[in-house]
Amino acid sequence: NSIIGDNYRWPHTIPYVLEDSLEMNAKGVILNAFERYRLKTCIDFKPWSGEENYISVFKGSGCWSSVGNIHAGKQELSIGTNCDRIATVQHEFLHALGFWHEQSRADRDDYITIVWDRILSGKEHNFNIYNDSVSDSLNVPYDYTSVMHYSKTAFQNGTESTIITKISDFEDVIGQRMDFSDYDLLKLNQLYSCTSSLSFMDSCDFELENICGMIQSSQDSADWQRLSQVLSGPENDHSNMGQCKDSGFFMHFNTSTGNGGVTAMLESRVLYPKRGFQCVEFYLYNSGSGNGQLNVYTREYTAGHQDGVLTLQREIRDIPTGSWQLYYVTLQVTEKFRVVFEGVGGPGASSGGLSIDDINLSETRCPHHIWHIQNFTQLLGGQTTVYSPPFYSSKGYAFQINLDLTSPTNVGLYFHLISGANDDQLQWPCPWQQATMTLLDQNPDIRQRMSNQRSITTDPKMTDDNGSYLWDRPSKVGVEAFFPNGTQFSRGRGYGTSVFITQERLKSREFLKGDDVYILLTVEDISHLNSTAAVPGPVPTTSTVHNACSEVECQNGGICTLQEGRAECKCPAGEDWWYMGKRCEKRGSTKDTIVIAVSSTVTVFAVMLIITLISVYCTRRKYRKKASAKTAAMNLENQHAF
Amino acid sequence: APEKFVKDIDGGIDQDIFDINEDLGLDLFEGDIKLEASGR
Repeated sequence: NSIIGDNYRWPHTIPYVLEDSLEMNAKGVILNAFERYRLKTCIDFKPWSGEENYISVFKGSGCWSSVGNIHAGKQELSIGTNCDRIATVQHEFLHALGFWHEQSRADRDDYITIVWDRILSGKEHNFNIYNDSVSDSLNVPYDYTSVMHYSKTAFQNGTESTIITKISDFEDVIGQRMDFSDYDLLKLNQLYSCTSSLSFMDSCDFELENICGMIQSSQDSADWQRLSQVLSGPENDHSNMGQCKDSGFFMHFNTSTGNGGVTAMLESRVLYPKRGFQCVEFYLYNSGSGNGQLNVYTREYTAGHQDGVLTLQREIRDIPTGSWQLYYVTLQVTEKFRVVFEGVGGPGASSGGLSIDDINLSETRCPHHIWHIQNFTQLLGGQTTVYSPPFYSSKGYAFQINLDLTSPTNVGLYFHLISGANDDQLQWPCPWQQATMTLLDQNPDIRQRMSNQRSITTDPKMTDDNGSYLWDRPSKVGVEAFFPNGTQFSRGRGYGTSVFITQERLKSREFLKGDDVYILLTVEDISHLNSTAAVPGPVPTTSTVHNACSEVECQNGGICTLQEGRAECKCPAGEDWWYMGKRCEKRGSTKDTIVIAVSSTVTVFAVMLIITLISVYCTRRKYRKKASAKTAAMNLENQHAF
Repeated sequence: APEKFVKDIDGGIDQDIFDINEDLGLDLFEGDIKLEASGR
C-alpha cells in the first residue's frame, strides 16, 4: 500500500545517521533490522557521507516516521522508549520507504469491518480509506499478515475489537510485529524493482530433482541420494515433515553399505560472495551408528587454483540419532566458492546413514548459540519455566535463557547472567553486551521466515529495586541455583519480557516443527556504538555537497565528510589495522609497523656493524703500516748500531 | 529465589506502536505517521 509518486522513492542504498540520543539497545536493534532488509530485499543502508537526503534515526517521543522520501535533507525517524523492537523498526522504515498502513487500502472493506463505536472518540480519522489516486496496492492481494496492519485492538475505547476480519481465522493474525510478511516483501521488491538482495545466497529443500544445482563429487567413494524416506530413518524430510504426499525430499548418504571410512561429497553450485562473511545453516539426521561424521568444506577458486582449494571449515561428530538437528557453520570466503558436505561412514557396521535437508546460505552472521528444545508440546502444557543450558558469550560472560510457559496465553523470555569460569577476569557490572534472542520460524527458505526476535542490552549503570547493580557479578547479586546434574551456581536477575510471543502465534507458522523449537542466541559487545555519531553539520546545500564530497572518492570504506567546507576522508580502522592517506588508499597495520621497526633496527645494526668493521680494519691497517715503517727504521738503526 | 527473579521490560503488556504513541499523547496521523505539508 504505497504512496504514489517516484519523487517519494529513496535510492536503493539509503544514507542514515544513528543519533547519539538513541538508546544503546535501540542502536543494535536498528542495525539488526538493516540486516533483515539486506537479506530479503535490495534495500541497503550506509552511514551518511554528505548526501543531500538521509534518514536521521533519533530518540524522539514515541515511534514514528514520514511516508516516503520527502527530500527534507535530514529526514527524521523516531525510535523512542519501548520502540526498540526489530519489527517496529522495520515498520517505521517501511513508512519511510513509502508505505502506508495496510488497512487504509482502497479495497479494505472487502476484507475487514471497522467497528466505529468501539473507537476512541476523536480517533476515527485513523481508520480512513484512501482511494487509489494517492496509494497503490501494487496489484498485491490484501495482506492480513502485513507488518503494516493495525491489530484488532487499535484505538479501542474498551476491550472489544475495533477491526473484525471477514475471514475470522485472521482475527488474531492482524497486527503481527514479528517480521516482513511475504506480501510486504513482494510489494517492497516491486516498488524498488529489486532483482536480488545483498546477503541472500542460496536456499535448498531438495524438492526439485535438480537439487539446486548441487553436484556429486568425484573425489569420494559413494554418492548422496535424493530420497523421501529411509527405512532406518528419517521417515520424512524436514521441509514438509510428511505433510504433503509425493513430496518431501532430502539427501541421504548410506553408510550401511561400505565398511568404515566410506565417504560421499555433495558440492553446492559455484557461489559469488560480496561481503566476505557467510553463514551456512542446515538440518542433519543421523540414522546410522553414532559415529557417522559430516565434514563441511569450502572449495575456493582462487587465482592459480583451477580446481579450487578445499578448506575444512567444520567437523560434525557425535550427531544425535533419530531426529533432525539444526546446525550453523560460519564461513569467511572472499573468492567464488562452493560449499562441500562430506559424509564419512564411521568404523564398524552401521545400519543407516546421514541425511541433510533445508540448506540455507547467506552473507550474514550466524547466531552464536542454539537452544534446541525438544518435546515442546508437553512443556507448553506443563505451564512451567524452562531454563536453557549455560552458554558463554564471545567476551566470556556466562548466561542462561529462561522460557516462561506459566501463562496460558503468553510466552515470556528472559536473559540471565550466571556465574562462570571467567568471572574473575571480567568487567563488572557487565557493560554493553547486547543479547539477541530469536524464536526461529523453521520455514525451509530463510527469506520466508518471520522469526520472532527481541534484544536487551546490559547497561552497567542500571540498578535494581534494592539499589544493587542489576548486571553486577551474579555471585554478588544473584541467587543460588542448580544445574540438572546438581552443580550449584549463581543466577543473576532475568531481564526480558513476559509477552515475547502469544502461545497462539507460537503454534502458527513453523516455530514448532517436529515438536522441536529452536531459540537462537547471540550476545555481542556493542560498546563501540556508544561513539559519537557522524553528527551532521547544518544540512549542506546541494551545491556544497555537490562540489565537495561528490568529487571525492574515498576508498576502502572511507567516509567523506565536510570539514570547514573541505571534503576529507575519514578512514576506517580496526583493532590492529587502519587505512590512511588522502583517500584512505593506504593500509597500515600494527604487524606492518612492527616489521618495519624490526627491519629498520636490523638494517641500522648491520650498517653500524659494517662501519665498525671497516673502521677497525682501516685502523689496524694504518697502525700495521706505521709499525712496519718503524720496524724498518729500527732495522736500519740496528744495522748501523752493531 | 523470589518467585520470578526477573525484570519485565514490557511490564506484562504487549504494547503496539500506536499504544506507545497514544500513551505519550502524540496525535500522529494513523498513530505513527508524521505528515508533511504535502501530506494526505
